[in-house]
Amino acid sequence: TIGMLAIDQDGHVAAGTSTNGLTHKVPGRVGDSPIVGAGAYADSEAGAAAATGDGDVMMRFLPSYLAVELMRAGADPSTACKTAISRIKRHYSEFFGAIICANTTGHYGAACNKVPGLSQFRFMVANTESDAPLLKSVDC
Amino acid sequence: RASLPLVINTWPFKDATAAAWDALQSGGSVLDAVEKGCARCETEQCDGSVGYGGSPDETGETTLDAMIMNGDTMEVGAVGDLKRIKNAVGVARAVMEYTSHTMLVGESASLFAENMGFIAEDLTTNKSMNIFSQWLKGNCQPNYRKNVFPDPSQYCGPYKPRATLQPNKMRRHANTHSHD
Repeated sequence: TIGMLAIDQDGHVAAGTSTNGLTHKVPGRVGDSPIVGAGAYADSEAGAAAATGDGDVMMRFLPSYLAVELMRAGADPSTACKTAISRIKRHYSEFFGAIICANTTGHYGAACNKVPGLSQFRFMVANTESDAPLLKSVDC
Repeated sequence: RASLPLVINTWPFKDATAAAWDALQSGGSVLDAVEKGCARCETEQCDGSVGYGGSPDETGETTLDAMIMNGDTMEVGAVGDLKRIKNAVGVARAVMEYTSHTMLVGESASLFAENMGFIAEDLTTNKSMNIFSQWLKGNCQPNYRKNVFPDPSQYCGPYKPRATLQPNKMRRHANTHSHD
């Protein structure tokens, strides 16, 4: 799955996702990616967030919506992301998942849940700081 | 240090980031940037978890999910369980721009896409067929069934519901290679 956030210099914000979902899923199964507030959420007054992972679990907690609302209340993107992850972890300690967050000033962050196979989450950033996209990572 | 404009995306899909950034730099909107970035991953089948030819379901079919959201207007376009159309995020944007709905799913979403000019094509590849056939040979493990018989941790379907429900102790199977 790819989840993407874009913010232009005028503060317009958009978010998007695209995935082919879980392998061997039951036919008809839809994951979190296309569910607004779960796979992604954008509000030009607060910022945007996008999630990836075990969509069957993550969608139940609307992590992208929660992260944007926390940023609207003044949380920095990293804190907003971590809080969204810990909300899920409280119920599903072993869930596989990660989230990226960005606010309207161009600050960004990410968080993930540490499980076997996911101890570090890598994501891409492009802004005026460098010509080419930068590979970033956070420890889970 | 923060700076605008900004593009950020999950996973190390660098080409997608570059496609979105180029869209912004050449005067495109943030919607254009997100659509072009996600579409690049659909074309490149990013790590097998995006686009055609990946993650076959229990019948061997690849289906796609996508959404796009405009933070200025709070408009959303989304598709779920999309069949036969490769550009899922493009269809999601078409839902947003050519209907007043938010989400279309399944076969009907594919017919909507064809009516809006998207090309219908097979989303199956040798790779996805191989993933599917190996799975069948391995007694359909893992799968996402529970409270059914025959025992889904041992056998393929078809399955029938059990009379009694077991407490939810299902091991979850999402991982780096199979996730949303």
